[in-house]
Amino acid sequence: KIKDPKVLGIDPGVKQYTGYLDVEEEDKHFFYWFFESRNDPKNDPVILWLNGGPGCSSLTGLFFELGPSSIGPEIKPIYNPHSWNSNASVIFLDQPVNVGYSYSGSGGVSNTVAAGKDVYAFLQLFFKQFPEYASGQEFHIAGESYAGHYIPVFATEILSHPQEERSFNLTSVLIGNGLTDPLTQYSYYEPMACGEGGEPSVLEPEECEGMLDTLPRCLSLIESCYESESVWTCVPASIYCNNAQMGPYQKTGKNVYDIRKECQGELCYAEMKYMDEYLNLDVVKQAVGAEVDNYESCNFNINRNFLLAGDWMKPYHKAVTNLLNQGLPVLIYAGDKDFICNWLGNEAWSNVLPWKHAEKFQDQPVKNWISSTTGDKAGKVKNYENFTFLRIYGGGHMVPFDQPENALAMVNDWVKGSYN
Amino acid sequence: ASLQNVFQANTLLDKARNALGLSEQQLLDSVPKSIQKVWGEMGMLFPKETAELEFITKPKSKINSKPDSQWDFVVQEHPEHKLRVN
Repeated sequence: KIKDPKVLGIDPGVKQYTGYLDVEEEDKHFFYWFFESRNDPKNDPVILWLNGGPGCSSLTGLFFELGPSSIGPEIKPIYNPHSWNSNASVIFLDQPVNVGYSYSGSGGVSNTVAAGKDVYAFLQLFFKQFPEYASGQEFHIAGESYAGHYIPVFATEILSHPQEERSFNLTSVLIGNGLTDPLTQYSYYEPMACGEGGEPSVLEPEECEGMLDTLPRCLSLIESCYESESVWTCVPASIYCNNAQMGPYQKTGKNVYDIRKECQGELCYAEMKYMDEYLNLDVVKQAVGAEVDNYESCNFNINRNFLLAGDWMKPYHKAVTNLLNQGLPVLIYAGDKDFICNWLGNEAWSNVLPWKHAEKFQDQPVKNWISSTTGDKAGKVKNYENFTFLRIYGGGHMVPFDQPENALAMVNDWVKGSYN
Repeated sequence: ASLQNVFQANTLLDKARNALGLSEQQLLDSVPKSIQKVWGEMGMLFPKETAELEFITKPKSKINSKPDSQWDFVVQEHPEHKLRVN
């Protein structure tokens, strides 16, 4: 038998499950890690957490952002008192295949939508095996960055199945520092990098000028991608725009995930190497039943995957319109120090998103968000009915890493139903 | 550069076409001239990124899969999917 993951001491007090969802015919195997709520798992909600990339493991969310422990320089767990399983059970899922501990013996998944059906199957089987977590508890999907593509698709997939067929209910979705409406969001790299996002400019005036000069061509390529949604127009859009709009900032050596910092190491955070080392320890792989011999936090092969490059610029915000019109609560939150999925772009697309109460949403005042754990003015919030945009002060791309108390306040308030 | 460009574009488009299993004619039918030109330009403007494009995701190196008997639960109630639980 594989050992109990509890032996690792990540969260010794709670029940945990790890394992794989196997898609036999396609030789795809998705790794997951479940932690029960530290509070009251029989009543607390369940959250599925997805990281983006594309090609980054959700175990980065576990060990670097919001999970029960982080990994320190001694390559040992450090207890996280602000873990998101304080008042909810949390599932971390590595997808698409060849991300983290997930794998495929053959060529991998090349676009997001194919993974949607697998995620639905995973949830069906998980809650069939563990009905004690779907006996009245609510279920939310949360994620960040490229999960801004995944989550609207996965939620649409789930809601496309009749309620009576499902072994679980979807209560809401949360997208943090996401990429969901590139046509709107790509106009906000220049303002964010050039002093209009709340931090001083990190580029010279002529570089800002250069970004503005290339923007019309970039937007016209994205528009072609929106119209055709064909890989032939979408791949050039992502290559052209990412070079033209992100290139100047990247050349400064600044951390694309936090405009206040320099980029250190392959993923811009030197501390991230500790969790890589930890997840490659045999004792860890044996305790969780990992079936790959090498763990990487981000698989750049996938990030350079040609079809995902085409996926990048597709209009996934259209799926958000449908979710909102079906009444599903949607939270778009953004740490305001991130460049690569910055708060200006996320605020902008939230404001222009067409849905049945779009005008009323636009007319709502932007209020101070008071964190329920610290009592601080921790950001700005705008809400109408089931749609909320939240700017979080002092957060980078990975808000729970920079603002752990306020991130926990946000998720606890949200899953309790305080959508405003 | 323009000569190189054409080869670059063709190479890249051919690689993409092969990845999608399309014939030459299917490609010409589905990709307007204007877009073929953009692909050529892309190869010239961003040779590194276009050269790095991966057309299939390479499978993970070594896999040591564990038999169902080593897992605490194995759930097979979904047609093509199986859940293994530790």
